[in-house]
Amino acid sequence: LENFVGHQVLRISAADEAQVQKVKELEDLEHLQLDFWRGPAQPGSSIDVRVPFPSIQAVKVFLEAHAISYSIMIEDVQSLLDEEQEQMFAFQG
Amino acid sequence: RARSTNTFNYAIYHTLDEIYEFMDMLVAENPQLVSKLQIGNTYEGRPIYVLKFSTGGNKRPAIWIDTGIHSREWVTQASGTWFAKKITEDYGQDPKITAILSNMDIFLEIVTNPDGFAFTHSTNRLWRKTRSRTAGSSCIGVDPNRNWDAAFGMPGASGNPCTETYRGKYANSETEVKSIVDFVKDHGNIKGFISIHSYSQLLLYPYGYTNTPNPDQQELDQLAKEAVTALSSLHGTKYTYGSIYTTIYQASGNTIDWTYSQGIKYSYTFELRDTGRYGFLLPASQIIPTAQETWLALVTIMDHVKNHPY
Repeated sequence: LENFVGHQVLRISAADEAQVQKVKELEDLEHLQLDFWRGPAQPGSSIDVRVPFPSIQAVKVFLEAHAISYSIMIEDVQSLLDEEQEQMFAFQG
Repeated sequence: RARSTNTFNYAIYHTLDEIYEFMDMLVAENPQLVSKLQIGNTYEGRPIYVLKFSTGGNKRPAIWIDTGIHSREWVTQASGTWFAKKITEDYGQDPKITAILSNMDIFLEIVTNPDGFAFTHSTNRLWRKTRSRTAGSSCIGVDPNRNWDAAFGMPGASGNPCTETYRGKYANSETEVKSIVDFVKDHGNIKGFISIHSYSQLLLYPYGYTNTPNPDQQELDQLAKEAVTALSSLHGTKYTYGSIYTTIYQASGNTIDWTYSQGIKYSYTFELRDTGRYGFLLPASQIIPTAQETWLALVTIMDHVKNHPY
């Protein structure tokens, strides 16, 4: 199973069109390996992105540098997946 | 493992094999109402099944519901399983479902992307696309919700095989999509088409590729309002509704733009729970509440389709 230890899901709030465009720039940076769960749309609508552990610092620095607000929606993706697996195994047992 | 659909645990997530076993049990328990059709095979050779709920007749007006075209959206396949059981329970008991099935058939594809779903269980829980290979690229998979022959290749999808919204080389390149296309065309009498995704709590109608309102916008919008009202009445879950383009973002080559272009007026897509706390990793404890509330919206739409023949 692929491991998602340390991956976080950030909820980004782009306040205006310029910030939406900035997040779209982020989307184009393939080396960050970002996984947009909810892509950039219009100002005011949330953007959710899974960020692999090695990219977290870069992404947060980028957002903060452009004054784009965000919160951590999922602190550690793998811990949620572990819970999910445990539930499935518990039922099977 | 469950021995019947009564002992099947609807409140946990299941593997592809378990869901396929569930389908066989449901058919065996309800031979007069439910049958299982194989509409194709996946890229990796798995069968693609659709449950048909019918009380008779030949190619009656029908409603199509699919769940799980994006494999990681597990609450959708789980809800689809619950819907299947609910239909069998309500037929003969609930006046609306009984009336719908007395006049129409319901087709339910619980696992629309079986390869992707199996992959989410075996290798990568967050896999979203199909598992097809693209010549000349090391990246795998196509977004099956950008692969339909509706403004295919226009903005709102990616031409890069390494992205999550990769549209594929050509429309219907994905057998999982082509199988539905062939089925819908061959049937020729599908009047409502509902494609179910998660998450973000939306009920959407065409178009996704353009912000031009569709010709039936007023009616579709009013029906969406009624469906969302019914949904919210159970647990207070807040939904937004509108066209794909205006409510979320431009999405070309999507499912319901194609079904609408085929003359299926009542074409909708859902985005089920959640509010943003878990995303695709919705805890299993929320499966049944999600399915229950969504069911109310589905019945509202299906009832309207039955009452407004065209």
